[in-house]
Amino acid sequence: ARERLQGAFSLVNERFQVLFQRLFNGGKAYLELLDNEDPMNAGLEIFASPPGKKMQMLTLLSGGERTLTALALLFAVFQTNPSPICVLDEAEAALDESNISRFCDLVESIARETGTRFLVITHQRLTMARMDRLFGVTMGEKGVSQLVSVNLETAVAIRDGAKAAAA
Amino acid sequence: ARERLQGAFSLVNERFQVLFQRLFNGGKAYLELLDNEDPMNAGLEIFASPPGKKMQMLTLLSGGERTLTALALLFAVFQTNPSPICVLDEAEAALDESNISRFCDLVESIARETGTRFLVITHQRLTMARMDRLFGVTMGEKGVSQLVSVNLETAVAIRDGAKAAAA
Amino acid sequence: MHFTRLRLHGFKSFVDSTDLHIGTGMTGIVGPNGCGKSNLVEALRWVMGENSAKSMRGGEMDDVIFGGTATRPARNVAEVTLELDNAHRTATAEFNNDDTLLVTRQIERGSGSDYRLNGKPLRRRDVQLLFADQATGAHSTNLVGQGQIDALIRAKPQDRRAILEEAS
Amino acid sequence: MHFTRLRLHGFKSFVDSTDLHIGTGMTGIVGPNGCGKSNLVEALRWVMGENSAKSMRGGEMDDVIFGGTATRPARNVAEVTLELDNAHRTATAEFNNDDTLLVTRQIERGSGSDYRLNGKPLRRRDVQLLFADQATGAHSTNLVGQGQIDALIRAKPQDRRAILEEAS
Ligand SMILES: Nc1ncnc2c1ncn2[C@@H]1O[C@H](COP(=O)(O)OP(=O)(O)OP(=O)(O)O)[C@@H](O)[C@H]1O
Ligand SMILES: Nc1ncnc2c1ncn2[C@@H]1O[C@H](COP(=O)(O)OP(=O)(O)OP(=O)(O)O)[C@@H](O)[C@H]1O
Ligand SMILES: [Mg+2]
Ligand SMILES: [Mg+2]
Repeated sequence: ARERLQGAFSLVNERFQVLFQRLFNGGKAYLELLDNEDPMNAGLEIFASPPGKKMQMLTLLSGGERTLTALALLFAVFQTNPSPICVLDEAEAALDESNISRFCDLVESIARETGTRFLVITHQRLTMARMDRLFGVTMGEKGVSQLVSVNLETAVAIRDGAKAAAA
Repeated sequence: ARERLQGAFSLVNERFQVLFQRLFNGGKAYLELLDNEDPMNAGLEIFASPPGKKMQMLTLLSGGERTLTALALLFAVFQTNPSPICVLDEAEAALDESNISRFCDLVESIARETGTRFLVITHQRLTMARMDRLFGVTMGEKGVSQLVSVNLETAVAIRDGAKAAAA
Repeated sequence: MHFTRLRLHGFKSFVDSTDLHIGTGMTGIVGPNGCGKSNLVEALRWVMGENSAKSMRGGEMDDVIFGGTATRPARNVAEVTLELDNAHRTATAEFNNDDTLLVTRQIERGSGSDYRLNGKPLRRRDVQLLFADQATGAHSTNLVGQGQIDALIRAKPQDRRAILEEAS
Repeated sequence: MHFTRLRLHGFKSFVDSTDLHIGTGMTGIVGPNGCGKSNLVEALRWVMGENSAKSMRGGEMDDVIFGGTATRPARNVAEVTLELDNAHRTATAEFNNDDTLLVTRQIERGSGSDYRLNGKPLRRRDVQLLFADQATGAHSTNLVGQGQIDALIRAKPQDRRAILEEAS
């Protein structure tokens, strides 16, 4: 069991280092499995430095930097053992536009690589524009949700709560 | 002390009900001070129902609805005892565009009413457009922050991490 | 195996029967605050066997049943069905006999949840196993809830190590 | 009283001396991820007497001192100054003699923080009192940190009650 964990760890660590650099367009990061007497208590440590910055405590990272680091780890695990579905509920909310663009590149390449179907809930126009299809959720009747297939223009209008979109 | 708390409570509750309706463009909410044997242990309960929805557990509210409810309470307290400064670090991140617009209306009216100076950190174009002035924070030299006065167009470019903005 | 369709009926704000077709690649879901997007995500976790009412933002599991609005009465039953395309026969052995698998969970106010697979009653543990064999499940890292993306960063190193189990 | 200017020098990513002019109405602060916006907000809380390193995202208070980059060495001193316009003489009695109040906090690696008001040494407790009399302070609800807006909603009812103290 301990060997299997070590094996999984090496694969995930390798991928994490690559994905981090893709999301940050540079920088350096790696994982460490702090071996404990008791493998049940081994800790997974994360070390990350965005481009040009020193490696410091993970907690000092900004909101957007934490999201990118978390995404790199999440997808490193995912690539190692893909599943048929992946759902992201406003996962990119803290990102600025250039990081959202790299986030979308990564989601798209993972979708193509693993054949996984993605459900991406978003308020971001950039993300909507990268999706293969869009569904809008509306409440024409208050408190009652309805699902409707939409194009990009209607999606943005619905997100903005425009009355036109309820038609 | 108990009377003073009760007095503060009535004022805050009154304002909370008004601000909630302004932010939600309707709906109904109120506070309750659950009196305890021990006033040190009295609890402040929040009851909220967005327009057209039933009053349910607060935890069932959506991300954006929680933000609006929290803002209504925050500013109700603030109006009751204003201070010279108020800082909001990406407080409106979870809001869709029509709610951001109402959020900005409220911040502006409180600023005018109390003379408070607001510092609003934001990634949202709509919010930037409503500010009286804008400062951009950049890292032309990696890891080193610089502050620069900007107009709306440059602000959006900086947020998007555009190289042009670093000039 | 592919996830092909999610149907909701009486689940939270989806009181009327709603079909979400899960296509290939990336599907975007948009809408204003409070319209029901996260409710959709929770419906998927719920049919996979989520047993914590708190992680569904409620106090008890009955809270996922449509509670009524100013103009509509509450319901007493909520049902979610997940359709799986099993043409390549990659499902858990005992459930691997059909091209299409329909996993259904139904809850009735005051009397708990029932699970069914292609109409046949099933225990929650079997549903959870079916999805665990697909490297997914109500609590797996590939279902990222609202505000949960940095959970991995915030977690203690010991708790973080658990995700390596998902990778092995 | 008005808050008119915040100056940072050696504080987190603001290694070079930086002046933020706090004008009337609403001032927007923008920039890409990781550029230093939240660091600015923390500098304001810090000069007001914040004593928890954890709430500044560090392990110990020395972590707010510029730690160096790939191309610049670390510093050993960080200083933040907050300028207050006291023309209407609304400050706490013992500090109410000047038109302008300059509150400065300086930290030196390994030897802790010093506070000064218009050059005169001051205890942290006095700084906290000065701001408390203005219905503000490092922990008051009017300083909303990133991800903290729904703290009031998430809080236990007993803890929430504490904000009524701020309103009285
Ligand atoms: N059992 C229920 N019956 C009826 N309505 C419910 C029930 N449970 C939750 N709701 C409603 O669903 C709404 C929340 O929906 P949801 O969280 O999916 O919104 P959202 O689209 O994700 O919004 P946001 O963009 O703000 O995150 C709430 O307004 C709540 O009142
Ligand atoms: N002591 C320090 N010395 C040098 N750099 C530091 C120090 N402490 C923090 N930083 C850097 O400051 C950056 C974080 O800045 P900040 O949190 O202000 O970003 P932000 O502009 O708010 O970004 P976001 O939009 O993602 O929230 C981190 O990259 C971190 O490395
Ligand atoms: Mg949501
Ligand atoms: Mg920030």
